Amino acid sequence: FILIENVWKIYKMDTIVQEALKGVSFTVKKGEFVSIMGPSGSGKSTLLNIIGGLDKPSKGYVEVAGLRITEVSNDAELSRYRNEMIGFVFQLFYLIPRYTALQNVELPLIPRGVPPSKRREMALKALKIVGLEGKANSKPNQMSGGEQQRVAIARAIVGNPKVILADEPTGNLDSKSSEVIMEVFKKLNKELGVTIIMVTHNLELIWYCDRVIRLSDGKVIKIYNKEEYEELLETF
Amino acid sequence: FILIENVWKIYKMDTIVQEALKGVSFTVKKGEFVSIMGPSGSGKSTLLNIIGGLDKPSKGYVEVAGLRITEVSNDAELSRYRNEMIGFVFQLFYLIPRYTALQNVELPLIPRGVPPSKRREMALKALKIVGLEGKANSKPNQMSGGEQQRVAIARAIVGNPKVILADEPTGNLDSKSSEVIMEVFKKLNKELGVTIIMVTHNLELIWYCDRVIRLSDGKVIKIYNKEEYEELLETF
Ligand SMILES: Nc1ncnc2c1ncn2[C@@H]1O[C@H](COP(=O)(O)OP(=O)(O)OP(=O)(O)O)[C@@H](O)[C@H]1O
Ligand SMILES: Nc1ncnc2c1ncn2[C@@H]1O[C@H](COP(=O)(O)OP(=O)(O)OP(=O)(O)O)[C@@H](O)[C@H]1O
Ligand SMILES: [Mg+2]
Ligand SMILES: [Mg+2]
Repeated sequence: FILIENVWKIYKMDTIVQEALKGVSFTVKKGEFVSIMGPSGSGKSTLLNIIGGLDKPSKGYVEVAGLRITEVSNDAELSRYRNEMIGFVFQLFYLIPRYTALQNVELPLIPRGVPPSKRREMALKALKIVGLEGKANSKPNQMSGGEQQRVAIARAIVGNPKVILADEPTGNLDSKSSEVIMEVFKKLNKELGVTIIMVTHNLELIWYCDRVIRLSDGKVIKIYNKEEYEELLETF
Repeated sequence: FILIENVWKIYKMDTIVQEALKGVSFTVKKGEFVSIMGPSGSGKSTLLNIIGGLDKPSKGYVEVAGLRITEVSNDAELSRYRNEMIGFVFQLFYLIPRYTALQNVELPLIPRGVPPSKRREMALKALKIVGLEGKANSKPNQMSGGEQQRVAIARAIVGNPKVILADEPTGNLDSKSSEVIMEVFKKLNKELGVTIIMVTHNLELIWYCDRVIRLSDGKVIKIYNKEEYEELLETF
């Protein structure tokens, strides 16, 4: 369903060349829940941005549901892919400061032509799912870090995406709020068959996943299935 | 050394009143390493911002090293307090996008009149301590989330502050990088006697602390000393 084939990402900055990804290849089946782990700077966000069509690889390609997204040159087609297929949770949230939580969550529905009253209803429902209907009219600077993160998650799920790409979705959340979010992802995955790729460094969240892909220094060094990572974690 | 007395913070937004802090009182001894824990939205960042003199309480006061900072009306005196006493690590980093990592870390030294070559030397040393001397000339958008967070930590420690206020300093870091940061804090605390107040929801980091202050819904519900929290964590 998602095919990542020999993906490289090389940044050239004046005198320095930074190889963020060095030939990453793996596949994700439809309806799988996979996590990507690895040290700070190992290339996790870069990889997720390329899978989400927000960035282009320097080499290699990515196919999602049969579409080779890395070779779509037409911006309109690429943004339609992103808008209809993908719900993206960014590591630094990227909420629009002058919009309320509700307006931020409605955003993905606008290009689809969803009428305003229906949009509001869907956005309020998504905010309720993450426990924040009370903050619907608050702006980002009127909310805590974890509340902003949960608004970003509500925005990612509001459009019923086929794929959720979540970059450290619980980095600013306490364990209770993290559990709420993981239960939301689990429900979307088990009941609606949503494919989920989640970057995290929180070992506690691995139990929700079918497989764990370990990145280090821009490369995949190991892929664990459930039995293998359970064995690994038991030793901790 | 740090006295927080009946601090309230009430936000009034059009029709809604949000009580973020409802009468918080505690003291921190000089050289203590304390952590503040609590659910998302419980008031941790609001409290830390008030202790750091970045925000004023609605009621109550805060004294640091004998200075009642909440009643200093002169902005210049308040910013001198902040600049000379406090190293602040923000939850969302707040690095200046157009400055390099090195320039961001040098910032606290400028109001003190530290000469440029000395500033660069001190900033590079702080970046080395957090493991990022290789990124000295990179801008924030050329770095990963965890790398930006570590630059923010380097900026907080570069001026040898007496007090470090760290808001979720390891939220975006993997366990190895988190350990590096905690060892930096531990060293500053044990060897230089720096007083540290750290907001976190990572239970693994509590072991570094002398006491844990639990906030919930804007109030202190419990303060644990080392024996008490060790007992609590053993049951986990
Ligand atoms: N400027 C503001 N205006 C109105 N309400 C605010 C403002 N800033 C914070 N709040 C509210 O005050 C409460 C406490 O916020 P605070 O940021 O201190 O929480 P927190 O404990 O740091 O949470 P987190 O762990 O999610 O970062 C939250 O419910 C938040 O919505
Ligand atoms: N625009 C850019 N220009 C140059 N280098 C970059 C750029 N973006 C990222 N990098 C570098 O590429 C490497 C990988 O970055 P990436 O953000 O993917 O890491 P990460 O695994 O998500 O880390 P973290 O866990 O800290 O978020 C890092 O060393 C980073 O400095
Ligand atoms: Mg990242
Ligand atoms: Mg906070």
